[in-house]
Amino acid sequence: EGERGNKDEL
Amino acid sequence: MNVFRLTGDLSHLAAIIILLLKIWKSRSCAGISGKSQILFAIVFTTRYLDLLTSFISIYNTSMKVIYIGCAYATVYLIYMKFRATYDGNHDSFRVEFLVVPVGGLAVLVNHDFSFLEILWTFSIYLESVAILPQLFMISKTGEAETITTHYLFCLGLYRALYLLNWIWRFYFESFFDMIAIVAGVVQTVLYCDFFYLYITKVLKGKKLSLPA
Repeated sequence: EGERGNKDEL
Repeated sequence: MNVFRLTGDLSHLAAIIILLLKIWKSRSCAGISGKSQILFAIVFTTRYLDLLTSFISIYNTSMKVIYIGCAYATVYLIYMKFRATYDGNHDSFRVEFLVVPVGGLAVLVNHDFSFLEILWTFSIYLESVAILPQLFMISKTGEAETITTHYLFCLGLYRALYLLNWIWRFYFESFFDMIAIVAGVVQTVLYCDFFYLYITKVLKGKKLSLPA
């Protein structure tokens, strides 16, 4: 799932 | 979270609030490109659909809700409540020349060919050019209200701060996202001539007027 590490960025 | 991303988010939030207050207090959207605001509403909608699928943090969720709410409120004020003050003649940028290529690129160049990921990629590419109708409008009218220049400065600064955030994350977390970085560089570069005018004119108390 979290392969893209910037899912926490707005 | 690092200081660059936090100040970047706060700068973005400030820009959104400044614009909303400017329109609401002056009861006028003169000099504001409604097309850019529609593009920003699309950017937030396509990027924050994960509000429905995953929870990251109170901060993340509340900021996304605020961004989406303010974006649609701004579009509402421009096209409904204060539409009499909307300067449609100067807001003439052909946004289809932005949305179509960006949509195609998002389908071709992305990290994962899934619905949400393609929409996220579309929103990243679209955001990098979403300010063009606004900058185009200012070049046509040849000037901008000072409050509008503060809005643009905060908006441009936010992605520049995100670039510093990505440098920080590359150095300390050895993480980087090429799509977000390239789009962020393009987005920030588009503000360069505005930044120059803002720093050399507005910060010296002059009005921002372009050589007609």
